[in-house]
Parts: sequence; C-alpha cells; structure tokens
Amino acid sequence: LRSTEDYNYANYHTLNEINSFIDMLVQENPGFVSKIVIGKSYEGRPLNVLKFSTGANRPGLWIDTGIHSREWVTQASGTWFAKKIVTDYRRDAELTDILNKYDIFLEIVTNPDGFQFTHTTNRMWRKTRKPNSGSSCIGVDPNRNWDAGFGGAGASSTPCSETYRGPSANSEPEVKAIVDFVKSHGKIKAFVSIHSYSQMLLYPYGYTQTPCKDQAELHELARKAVTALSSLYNTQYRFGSIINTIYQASGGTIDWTYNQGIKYSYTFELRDTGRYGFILPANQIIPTAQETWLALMAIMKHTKDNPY
Amino acid sequence: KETFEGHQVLRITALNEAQINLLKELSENEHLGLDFWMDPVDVSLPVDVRVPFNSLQDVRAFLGYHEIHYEIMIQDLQDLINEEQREILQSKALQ
Repeated sequence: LRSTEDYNYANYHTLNEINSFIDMLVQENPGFVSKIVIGKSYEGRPLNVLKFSTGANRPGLWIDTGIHSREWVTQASGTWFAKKIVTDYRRDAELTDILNKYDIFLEIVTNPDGFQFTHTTNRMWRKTRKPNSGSSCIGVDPNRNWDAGFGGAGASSTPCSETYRGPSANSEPEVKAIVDFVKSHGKIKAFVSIHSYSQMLLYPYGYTQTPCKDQAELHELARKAVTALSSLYNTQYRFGSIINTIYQASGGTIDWTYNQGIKYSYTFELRDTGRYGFILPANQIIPTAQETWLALMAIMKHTKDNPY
Repeated sequence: KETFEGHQVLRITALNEAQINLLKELSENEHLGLDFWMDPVDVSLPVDVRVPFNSLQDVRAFLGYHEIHYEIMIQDLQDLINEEQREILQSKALQ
C-alpha cells in the first residue's frame, strides 16, 4: 500500500499489515504522529504505541486495543481510531482542543504474539504465548496479570485455563511494558482498555465489591459515553463496575491503573451480543469503530474539562 | 493449524442461581474442552460457550437433563471462520 488512504478499514488485517499501517501513518504525519516501542513481546515482537502529540510535556490519554488476541474487531477498531485522529485533527474542534492539551497514546495490538497466532494457527487464541513451566499449556491471560488483587477470586491458577493469571503479577512482558510506560510517564489522566464482544462499558473495581472512591462520577460519565455511543446505531450497552456488571475478576488492567491514580479508567466490551461472538463479520468493523469513537470522545472530553 | 469443524457455540440462558451453579460445575469438566466466551455469573447475563464436536452430546444431555434453556448461536464455527478467511482474501484480491 502507498498510503493509509489505501488501507481497507473494513477488513481484518494481519500483524504485518497493521505494523505497516502504523509506519505509514507516522511517515505521513511528521511532527504529529510518532511510534514508540515500549518493549518486546515474549516472542520478541515490538510493542508499538502510536503517540499523537502537538506539544511538549503534555499529560496523556491512553487507549489500548486487543489485549485478548482473538477479539479481532478490537484491533481493527484501533486502526480506524488512529486514522480518525489524524483526519479529525484541525477539522473537529473538540478533538483539536483535546490534542492541544493532551497527548494520545494508542497501542493497537497489545498482544502481538497472540494476534499472530490467531492468524496462523488458532483463530480462537486469547492469551499470551509464553510457556508455563511444569505445564504443557501455553500462555497467560494478560487481563488477569496486573498487580491489583492479583491471585484473588476471578482468575485461575491453572495454566490450562483461559483466565490463567500467570505465576506473578506483571510476569507477561506485554503487561510489564505498559506498567513501566505508565509509571515513567507519570501524567496519564485517562486509560481506556478495549475488548470485545459483550457490549459493556466498565469501570473499577473487578477484584473487590468495595466501590472505588470516584464511582459516582465514573458512573455518570459511563452513562454519558454510552448514550453517545448508542446515538449512532442504537447499539445497547450495559455499564457499571466490573464486579457488578459482568463478574469478579482479579488482576485486571483498569483496577491497576485506577489504583495508580488514573481516575478515568475504563474498559470496553465492543460488539456483538448473541450472533457471531469473536467472528464478527468485517462489514461491522467500521460501524463498531464509529460508535465506539463517540464514547471515547465523551471520555476524553470529560477528562480535558475536569483536570485533576 | 487448529480447526473447529463441528464446534458449536451455544447461548445458554440460566433461569436461576441453581442453574448458574450447574453451569459452573459444567465449566470445571476439563475433559469436555469447553471454551466459555461468556462465563456463567448471573441470570441477567447469557452464557456463551464453544463446544467441541466430541462434547456436543454430553453437553446437550447435561443441559436437557437439568432443563436449562439454550440456543445454537453458531452452528459450525469453522464455516464462519472459513467465510471470514474468504472475505479477507477476496478483499485483498479486489485491492
């Protein structure tokens, strides 16, 4: 492909194609978009993060897509978001205002080893690809591997389980890289981790029934974001804390980010409910990304308007 | 390459806490090779589970015996994956 204009956003793509897209986007937008490699996966693949920035020393907004490799609509939506940001900057007043005050960080393929595996060997692979000593089963659920209630209820200690938490918190390089990045940055103000497919917008906590101290505000913002999302195609979302809306889950991403002081910590479950699961047809990628973008904008705008 | 011929994805609707507990028991049967896409947690949420062909009879018998309602969400997972692959290749060819 010659440019990101030629990229087919309405189709699923391999890891190489997505990485080429990232490089093209950087090349086409010098001084605005850059690529940061925050680490390497277990199999040695770069953990690429796109940085959208219009100035120095800005606070940051983080978005990651596809920590669970089989959730293909998530990585595909992330690619669409990247293009949307460069298209709308200086055209959309709200996004421009956000980008004049904040950097946006976007990790499109959070689990590249797993994603590659879904394209080559097992379409239904969810976890990382690190072997587990003493077991023939491979991989850790990277959304149970964070240092927030790690090892508690709602995660498995069995390496063969799809929700295996790993031997210790941050044992997975894909998780550790984000942890190191967030800590070293020090000014991430919103953190959105995107999954699919059960149509939910969730906030902390997952590992405990104790409400987080900002629950009232996070709940209202979730309502606003979901309302914006539904306004496009009337897609119905549930929202609430992880433990009350879906299930108890320990060692989850946004519980850790919230405990680090990132107030606006959310996780999405994108389309679909009850028809295709992880095999969502490609013709639903753009509608999914479009509606999700409205919710992301609501969260980013609220973060901008409510500095802390 | 792992294939999923004959695997079905069932959408199970539990009516009460007792049925949720039965589904949790089912999920602990490792020999069935079940892959829960949505776990049994609460009656307000559906349970989606990928069932390998060899376990279909056992799982359906279990659900039937306990009168737990289910529908077939995906009839043959590999068919859908093949369709996805066709779409990807076709789109690339067009491009």
